[in-house]
Amino acid sequence: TRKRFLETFQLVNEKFQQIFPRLFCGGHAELRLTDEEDLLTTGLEIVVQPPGKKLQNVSLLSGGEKALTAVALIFSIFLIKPSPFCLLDEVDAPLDDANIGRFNEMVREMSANSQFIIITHNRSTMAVADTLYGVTMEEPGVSKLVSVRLNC
Amino acid sequence: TRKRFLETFQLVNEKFQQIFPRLFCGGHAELRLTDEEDLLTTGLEIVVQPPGKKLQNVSLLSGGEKALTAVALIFSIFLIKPSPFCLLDEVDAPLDDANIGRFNEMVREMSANSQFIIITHNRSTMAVADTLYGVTMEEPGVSKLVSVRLNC
Amino acid sequence: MKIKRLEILGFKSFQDKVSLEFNQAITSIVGPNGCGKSNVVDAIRWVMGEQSAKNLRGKAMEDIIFNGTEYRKPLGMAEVSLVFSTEDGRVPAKYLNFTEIQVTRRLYRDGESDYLINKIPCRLLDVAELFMDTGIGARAYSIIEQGKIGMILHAKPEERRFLIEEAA
Amino acid sequence: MKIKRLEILGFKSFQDKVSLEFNQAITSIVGPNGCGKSNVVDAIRWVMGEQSAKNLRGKAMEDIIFNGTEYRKPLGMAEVSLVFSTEDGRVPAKYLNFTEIQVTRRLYRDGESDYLINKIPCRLLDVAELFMDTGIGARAYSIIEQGKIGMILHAKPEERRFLIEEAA
Ligand SMILES: Nc1ncnc2c1ncn2[C@@H]1O[C@H](COP(=O)(O)OP(=O)(O)OP(=O)(O)O)[C@@H](O)[C@H]1O
Ligand SMILES: Nc1ncnc2c1ncn2[C@@H]1O[C@H](COP(=O)(O)OP(=O)(O)OP(=O)(O)O)[C@@H](O)[C@H]1O
Ligand SMILES: [Mg+2]
Ligand SMILES: [Mg+2]
Repeated sequence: TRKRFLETFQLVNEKFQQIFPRLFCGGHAELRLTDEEDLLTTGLEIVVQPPGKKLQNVSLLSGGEKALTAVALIFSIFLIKPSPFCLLDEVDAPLDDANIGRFNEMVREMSANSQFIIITHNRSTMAVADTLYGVTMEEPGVSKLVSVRLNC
Repeated sequence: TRKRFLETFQLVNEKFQQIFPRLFCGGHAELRLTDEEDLLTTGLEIVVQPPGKKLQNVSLLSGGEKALTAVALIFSIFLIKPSPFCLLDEVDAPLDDANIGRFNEMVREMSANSQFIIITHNRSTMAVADTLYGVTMEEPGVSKLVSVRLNC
Repeated sequence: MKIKRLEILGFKSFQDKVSLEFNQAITSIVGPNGCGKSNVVDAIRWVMGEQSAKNLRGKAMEDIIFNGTEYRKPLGMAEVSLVFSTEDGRVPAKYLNFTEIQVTRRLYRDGESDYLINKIPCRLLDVAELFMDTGIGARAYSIIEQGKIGMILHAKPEERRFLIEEAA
Repeated sequence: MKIKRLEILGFKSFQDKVSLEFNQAITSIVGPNGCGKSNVVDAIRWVMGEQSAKNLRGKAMEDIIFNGTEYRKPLGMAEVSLVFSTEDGRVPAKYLNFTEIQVTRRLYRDGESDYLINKIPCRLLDVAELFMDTGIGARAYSIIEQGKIGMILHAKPEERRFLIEEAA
């Protein structure tokens, strides 16, 4: 399993280095093992350089940059070993319109191979969906479903 | 200071019981001391009942309900002992349009006595502002300010 | 296996039976704060075998049973079913002659709990095996809960390795 | 005392001097992800005396000095000034004949650090006293940082009491 961990790490890292610049419209990011000698306990470090900016501590990134970086990593793992479905609950909340646009483009691409279920308050994310389910509480405390079918 | 802690607690609690139903359009919430005997170490418990719903663990509340409850508490403390200014960084991110509307109404009221500086991605929150500052990075990594004066 | 349908009855804020069809590539769930969207995510995690109430925002597992409102009484049972289609053929041998596989979980207020596959009672172990064999397991990178996306960057490096482990 | 103006130079992403007027009741700061909005909040916390780099998303305090970009060199100093108007009269006696009070903090890369009030060098203690006497202190309930609003509900009851303590 040490071997499998390393192989998976390298595949995910390769993918992450492609996915990040797509979501950030440039820039560069990669994963690093904190201890390459000890694959059973090594940690996973994330190194990020948004387009045009200098390489700095990941902690200094903005709220939206951190969220988008995490999305890039999640999508990279997903592309290496897809699950049949992916459930995203309001991951677009800290993103600005431009980043939401690139995020949605990527979801649409990946939905060719997996089902995506996305919870959102954002109108442009809703626009990407094939089916929209509205959850309402006409009667307080009791959830009801209203289905709005967008595409066929 | 035990006496002052208790007095402040009671004033804030009273205010919280008024502010919460305004932001939630109904419902009921209050603060409780976990240990009324020991005012030096007692904790602060928050009890919340959104309109029409039953009293349950605060943990079961939705993301938006938790954020709005926290805003209600912050505003209650602020009204009891106002600071000259209040800085809010994207607190509206998890809120839906209706809640953002009530949140902004309350900010406008409170701005009679304190200056508010609000960072947001939300258009209706921007609409409440007297002055809008746009921060941009035309050149990557270098922040520039663009001021858009809305009202006078 | 692909998800076909989710049926929720008595789970959290879903007093009345609710059925969501998931036959499209991208499904979006929308609605006001507190109306039940994240509860749908909790329902999926729960029917897939979530054992910790904390991971479902509760204190005890009983918290996931519809607790009533100002005007309605609590229910005595929560039931969630996840229905999969077997058309892509990636199915364990014993299910090959089924067109769909329905996984059901029930919880009663007295703590009694049932698992069913295609309406036949089974053990949690059978459900866990089914999910493992079909790769449907609720992997950490396939369900991102509300507010949790930031944890990946704030986590310590040692805490992040599980993401690679789950994909390995 | 009311805030009049914030001047930022060399702090985080503000390489060039930036001046924000705060003479209105509600000021909103907007812009794309990563453009510097929260850095403005950090600048205000910093000039008010923040001692922990961690509370400013840094590892060492040096992290708050403009670090350069792909095309520009780093700077050697960060300077932030907060200017207050004294027109409402709530001012410590020694400042009564000033129309404004300017608090300035500088940090050099070698670690050297300056505090100035109305351009006269002073100690951190003088700045802290000024803020305390005028009630401008950066109380926990007057600055809510990005992503931190949820902490209030997730905190343990003992961790929340400071909110009452600060208002008492
Ligand atoms: N066992 C239960 N019985 C009844 N209602 C419940 C139960 N558990 C949770 N709820 C209610 O469900 C609501 C939360 O729903 P949920 O988290 O799905 O909201 P949401 O649609 O995701 O909202 P947001 O947009 O704010 O994230 C809470 O108001 C809570 O009181
Ligand atoms: N010392 C520094 N020198 C140069 N750039 C810095 C420095 N410290 C932080 N930055 C940059 O500032 C950016 C973050 O800015 P900030 O957090 O203000 O963004 P924001 O406008 O709040 O975005 P969001 O909407 O995503 O929250 C990061 O990209 C980071 O690289
Ligand atoms: Mg939610
Ligand atoms: Mg920010």
